[in-house]
Amino acid sequence: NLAGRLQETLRKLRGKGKLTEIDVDEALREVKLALLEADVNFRVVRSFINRVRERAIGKEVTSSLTPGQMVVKIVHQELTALMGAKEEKIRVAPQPPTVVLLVGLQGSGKTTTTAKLGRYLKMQGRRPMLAAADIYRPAAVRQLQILGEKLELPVYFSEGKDPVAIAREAVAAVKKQNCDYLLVDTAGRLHVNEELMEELRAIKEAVRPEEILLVVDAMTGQDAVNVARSFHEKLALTGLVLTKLESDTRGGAALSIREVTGCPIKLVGTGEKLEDLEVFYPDRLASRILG
Amino acid sequence: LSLHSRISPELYDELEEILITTDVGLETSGRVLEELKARVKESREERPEMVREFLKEILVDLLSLPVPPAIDRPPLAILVVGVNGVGKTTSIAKLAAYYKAKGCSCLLVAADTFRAAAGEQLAAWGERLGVEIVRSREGSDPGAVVFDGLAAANARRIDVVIIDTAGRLHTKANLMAELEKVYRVCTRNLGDRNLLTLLVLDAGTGQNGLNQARVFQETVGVDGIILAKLDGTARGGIVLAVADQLRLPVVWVGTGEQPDDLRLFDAREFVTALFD
Ligand SMILES: Nc1nc2c(ncn2[C@@H]2O[C@H](COP(=O)(O)OP(=O)(O)OP(=O)(O)O)[C@@H](O)[C@H]2O)c(=O)[nH]1
Ligand SMILES: Nc1nc2c(ncn2[C@@H]2O[C@H](COP(=O)(O)OP(=O)(O)OP(=O)(O)O)[C@@H](O)[C@H]2O)c(=O)[nH]1
Ligand SMILES: [Mg+2]
Ligand SMILES: [Mg+2]
Repeated sequence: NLAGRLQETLRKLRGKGKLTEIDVDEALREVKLALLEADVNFRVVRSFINRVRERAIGKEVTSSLTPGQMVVKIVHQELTALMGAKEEKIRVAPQPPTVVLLVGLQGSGKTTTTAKLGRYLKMQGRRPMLAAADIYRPAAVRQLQILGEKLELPVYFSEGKDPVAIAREAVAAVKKQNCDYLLVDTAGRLHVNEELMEELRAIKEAVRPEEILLVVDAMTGQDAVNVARSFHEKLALTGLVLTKLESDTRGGAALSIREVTGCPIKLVGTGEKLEDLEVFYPDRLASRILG
Repeated sequence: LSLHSRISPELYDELEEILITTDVGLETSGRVLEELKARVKESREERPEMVREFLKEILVDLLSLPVPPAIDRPPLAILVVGVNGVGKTTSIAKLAAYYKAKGCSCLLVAADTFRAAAGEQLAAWGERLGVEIVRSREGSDPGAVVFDGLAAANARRIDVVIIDTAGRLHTKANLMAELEKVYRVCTRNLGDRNLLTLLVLDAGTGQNGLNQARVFQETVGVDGIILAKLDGTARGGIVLAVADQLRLPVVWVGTGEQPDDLRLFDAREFVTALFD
């Protein structure tokens, strides 16, 4: 398998005293295949490999006593740097409430993540309220209400109102109920649906969120960059949530999105239960992607 | 595609890039390109634009797998399965609309007894489409709901009964075991029905889609695929890997969130869109 072959190539490379350009090309080819198999975007892979190659034929390797080892180190360094150097926290607004907006494609895990994040903040001593701003999907509001009840968190909804109005009213409700966080669940939508993307922009304008999190399914393929770029251009995302990461997907979409938007991955969904939400550790994903 | 004046390695690289960037995956892309090169050599073709046409033909052939005849032969039970969030429940609503429009009586079975508001979601669809639904309370055994659903469908001689199941990752052995049990309840209570097991794949899925298909096929014998969310920018190339390595046909394509956003899979149309 690819992961095994890559490990073998890198192991042989580490042992070499002197590297030829062929050695480097061969190793980088294995890295390229591993990244593509892990769903990293084709163009992101190409620019990543070029960056690594540039360093690999440079002085830091040619003047090293263990050049092979140096190249492997460079690959890991560049990957980890790409993922972001350290974990990033959920923001707190200078004045409460802190508004968090959850957005993304259909079925990515927004509603579940909204509830999970509510639980996470509650455990940290915060007082979050959830807002059900998906008026389109059948029983979407019910879904968030049921999850809110389980967590004993208030869920704001207003029958017959549009999502912008719901979000705006929820902010007023949060202040009244003395909550310090408002987590707004929105309907899944395609980044190419202009009307619905405009709706998100209108929600953003109405409630000025501190955090706008793009919720992305970790098994997303090459299209991930297109989705993330569109959402980022329209909304200026502040972070990403990767869901369903407990599956056997390698999660390369995360790398692509990070490269293209520069947005930090803040949280990871690791299951269907409300406690299955974790802080994102960049070096863990780097090793997972490389197999 | 850039214009090529002759057939060259760059031309093949460009075609490979199209396959990779549409999620066909390394293994199937590699195999298809080898087949393409062989066909070009054998035909002594020299025009670069014909190479692309050859590739399209290879892909159309690959996708032209026989569709299960049961889809047109009620009485029918359709079991819909797949990982979380791919579009199972919505696809079921679309299937109900399709069969109802053909004059079939339909019954929906809400066998997702786990997820919050799963039953409500399907019930809302049933109400909207004028199709009845069999449900039970949250947390009860999905096998029991399926048993009740099939009993009701058989007693009332319903043409098409469609069973919604909970999303589940193929990597969770206990959940796949639960699904296998649901499948057995189906096969033992069909009466004179045909059973069709359809796996829903998200068109935006990367290589993990192949793992999903493999495990679901091993567990419950998948008859065909519903490729949902093809109305996005993802091309759904994963179905080429699934056709190539598992020989599973795509039966339906989902192109939106409304009941009429479902159509029968057309290999040629799909391959043309891959190259757009
Ligand atoms: N295995 C697993 N399932 C998850 C995770 N997060 C969410 N899900 C499941 O994914 C499915 C979709 O989740 P939702 O929260 O309904 O997704 P959504 O983005 O709100 O969907 P729309 O509102 O229709 O766009 C549900 O079955 C969830 O239980 C996760 O981290 N792991
Ligand atoms: N754009 C688009 N959205 C779709 C399509 N099919 C389903 N959806 C949307 O995807 C989201 C998830 O659909 P569901 O039918 O709830 O998915 P599911 O597989 O039943 O989800 P779980 O039961 O939670 O595993 C909903 O927002 C649907 O409206 C499609 O073909 N195109
Ligand atoms: Mg939702
Ligand atoms: Mg469902």
